[in-house]
Amino acid sequence: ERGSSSFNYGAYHPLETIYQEMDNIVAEYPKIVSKLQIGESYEKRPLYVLKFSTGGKNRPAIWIDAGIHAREWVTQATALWTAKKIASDYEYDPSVNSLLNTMDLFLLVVANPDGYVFSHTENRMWRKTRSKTPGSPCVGVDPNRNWDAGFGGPGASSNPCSDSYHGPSADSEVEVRSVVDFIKSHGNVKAFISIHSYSQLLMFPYGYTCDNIRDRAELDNVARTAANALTSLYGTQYKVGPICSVIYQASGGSIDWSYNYGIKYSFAFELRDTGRHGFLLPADQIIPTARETWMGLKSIFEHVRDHPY
Amino acid sequence: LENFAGDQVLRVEPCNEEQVRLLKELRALEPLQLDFWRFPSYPNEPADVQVPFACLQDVKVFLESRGIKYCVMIEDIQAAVDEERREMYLNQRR
Repeated sequence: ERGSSSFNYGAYHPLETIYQEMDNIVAEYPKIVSKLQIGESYEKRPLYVLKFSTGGKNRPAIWIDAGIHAREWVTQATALWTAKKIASDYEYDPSVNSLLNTMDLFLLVVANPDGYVFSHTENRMWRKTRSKTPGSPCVGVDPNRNWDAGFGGPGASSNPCSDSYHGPSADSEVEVRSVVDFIKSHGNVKAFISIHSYSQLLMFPYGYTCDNIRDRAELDNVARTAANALTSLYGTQYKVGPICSVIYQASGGSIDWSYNYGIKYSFAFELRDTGRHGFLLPADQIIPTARETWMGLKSIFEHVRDHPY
Repeated sequence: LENFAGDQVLRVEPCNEEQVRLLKELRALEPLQLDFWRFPSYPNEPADVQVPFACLQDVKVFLESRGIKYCVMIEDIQAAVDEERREMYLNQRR
C-alpha cells in the first residue's frame, strides 16, 4: 500500500499505517492538503491534523475530529476515507469546490492515538486516554468528559477506574488541551464536528444540562436535513436532538465546550452500529458507513458555508 | 492481551425511574468492572453493558431480582474479537 490509490480503505489499520496514509494523501494532493502537528499525546505520539485549504489567510474554518473514544475504530477509518474523498473530489464536486474556496477544513483523524494503539495491542475495548492518575492503580481518563463544559457534573464519574472518569481537572488530558489550544489560537472556527460510533445519532448541545441552547431550532433543522441526507443512501436510521434528551446527560463533552466557546455549528455523530456488533463493526461496513456519513457531513458543510456569522 | 472469553454484552431496558436509578447504582459498583457501552439514562431507553464472565451471574441475579428486563446482545465478545482479527489478517495478506 504505497499510495492512496491502492490503499485498502475497507480494512482496519494500525496507527502507523493510518499516519502513513495521511502522508500519502498530502503527497498526492499537495495543492489543497497539508499536515499539521497540533501536539503530542500522553505517550508522546504526534497529534496530526489534515488541513484542506485553497489558500487565503485565516479563513473561516470547520473542525472535525474522530476517534476520541479509541475503540470506535470505524470512526478513524471513516475519517481517513473522508480525507481522501475531500481531496479527490476537489475540482470535480461543485459542493466541495465551493466549500474550499470559502473555508478551510481541519480533520483530526485519530484524536486519541494512545488509546487507539492500546486497543490494537492490549485491550480491544479500551476507550480512555492512557494517562496515569496519582494514587490510583487505574489508568486513563474519558477524554469526552474532560472538556471545560459543566466539568465534573452529571454523567461523568469521579472514579479513576470508571470508563467515564472525567479526570482530575478540565483539559487535564493533553489530547483535549491540544485541540482547545489549536481552536483558540485559530480564532475563526465556525463549525465543530466530533465523530463517534454507536447507535446512530446526530446530536447537538447540550449534554451537561438538559436546558435548550439558544440556537436549538436552527441546529435541529440542520441536523435533521443532514440525517435525511445520510439515510438517503442505505436507509440507516438516525435519531436527532440534543445530547441530553437523545442519549443521556453527560458533562464535560467536546461539543458543549465548542458551543459555549462561540462555535454555533457544533455537532456530534454516532455512526452506524446497532450494538449487535459492539464496536467491532465488520470491515465490510467501513466504506458504506463512510459513504453515508459523507452525505450528512456535506449537508452540514453546505449550511455552514451559506450561513456565515 | 486481555481476553474477553465468555464476556457478554447485555441490553438492559429499564421501564421506570427506579430501575434507571438501580442501573446507575450498578454502574458505580467498582468490583464488577462493568463497561457501559450505552449508559443508563431514561425509562424505556436501553443501556448496553459489557459484563466480564466472572460477574455474569451476579449481574443477571441483580437484574432479575429487581424485575429489570434484559437480553443478551453479544454472547461472547472474544469470538467477535477473534473474527475481527481474522478479517484483519486476511486483509493484510490480500
